[in-house]
Amino acid sequence: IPIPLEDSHEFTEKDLQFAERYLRTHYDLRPNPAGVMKKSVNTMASKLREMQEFFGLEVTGKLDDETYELMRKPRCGVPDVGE
Amino acid sequence: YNFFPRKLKWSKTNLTYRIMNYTSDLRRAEVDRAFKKAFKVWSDVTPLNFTRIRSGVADIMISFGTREHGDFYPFDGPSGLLAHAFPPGPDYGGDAHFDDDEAWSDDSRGYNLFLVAAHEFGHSLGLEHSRDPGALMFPIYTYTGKTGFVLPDDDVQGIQELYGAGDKDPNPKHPKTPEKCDPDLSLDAVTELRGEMLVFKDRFFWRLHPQMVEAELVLLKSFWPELPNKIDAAYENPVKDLVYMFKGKKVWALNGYDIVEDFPKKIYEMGFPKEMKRIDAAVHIKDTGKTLFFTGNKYWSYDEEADVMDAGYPRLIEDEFAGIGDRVDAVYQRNDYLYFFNGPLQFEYSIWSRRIVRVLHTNSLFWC
Repeated sequence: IPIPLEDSHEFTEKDLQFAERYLRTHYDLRPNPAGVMKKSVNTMASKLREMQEFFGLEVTGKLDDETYELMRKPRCGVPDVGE
Repeated sequence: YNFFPRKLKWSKTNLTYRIMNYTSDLRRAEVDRAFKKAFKVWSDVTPLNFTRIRSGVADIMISFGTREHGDFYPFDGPSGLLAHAFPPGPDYGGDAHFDDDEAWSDDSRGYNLFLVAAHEFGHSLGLEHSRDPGALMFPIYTYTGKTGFVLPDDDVQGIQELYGAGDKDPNPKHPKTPEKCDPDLSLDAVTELRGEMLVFKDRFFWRLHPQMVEAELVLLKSFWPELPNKIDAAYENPVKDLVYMFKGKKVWALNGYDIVEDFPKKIYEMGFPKEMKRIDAAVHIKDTGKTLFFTGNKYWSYDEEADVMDAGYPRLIEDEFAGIGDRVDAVYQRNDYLYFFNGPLQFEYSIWSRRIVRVLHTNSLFWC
């Protein structure tokens, strides 16, 4: 899963799948056709930046503990941005 | 606050709602009451009226469901997604769905149905999510306490931009979220916590990371649900890795997110006079191991090692800290300086030379 990560991260595959699903649900991340990995990393980074900016977190475009912890919080299912 | 694209809204003020089914977590009457109360949150501040119908198609159809429940936006089991709603419009428009894999309650247990419903009906009326962590329309759930809910100002601004104001607002004082660069900013308390600085104001605190300029604004209850919505004072004892928070005659000891067993205690158990009503500010001096407590125009010194109030106190603040005024809102230590907050000003006091060396704006704490 093309999610930009801190080098020291300890996320499992399951964590990354959760994060991707979260961005798809709330930040309109579009599933990319297989094989277009490079572009999707940028898309993922830009969606992470959108989320971090929305919640006033440090905008890194990378999945870090703070961002992931916030993703785990109970919330409304309506997207935070866009259509 | 935010709106949906094309600023979707209802073109009429008389709206209907229908409760299609019920959760088994609450009695029907409790569910009815929660939804009615949730609609009143919005009708109190707009010309909108909500009428319940029990058959046919209502503008806002309310239902409980789990996982895939018919709208291609599946729920996800316990926690995570709690509910969702659709912006104003025909058919699905305005409808609100609640995940019945959640434990719904009418108090702090599980998820409070009234609070979630009031949020979802905000969507049904045309509000998108707000970035204001104090707003009802903030996307993350926080139980804001059992005292009467008052719609925050951010939400009122948003909904009134769509529908205008009503003529019967029973609670016109809607809580505002503090602005960190407000020139008149005053504080309730300041403490360190494991290297971060926490700055308390009303029901919020800002988290200041040493390496970051931007402070993150957080609802107090989203970290510590059992704490009151506003505190008087706080300090960290780094040796014990505990933060103490004070409100009125009570003190809580916190280890990270957790409240230490046997707390809250009464402040007189620390050695304060029984008639003491509150503490205004507190700071732990690392070098001496003493904690200073400020109340009114006096201050006390507490020996953390011996867990006992030092003899010869209280003393007048003016005698030791001349010039900071006879009241302290908050105080913290940084290197060899104490920073005393009094309204919109902070006084930088040199511990070494025992005098004030600078007077700053309170909001300069946030690089404003």
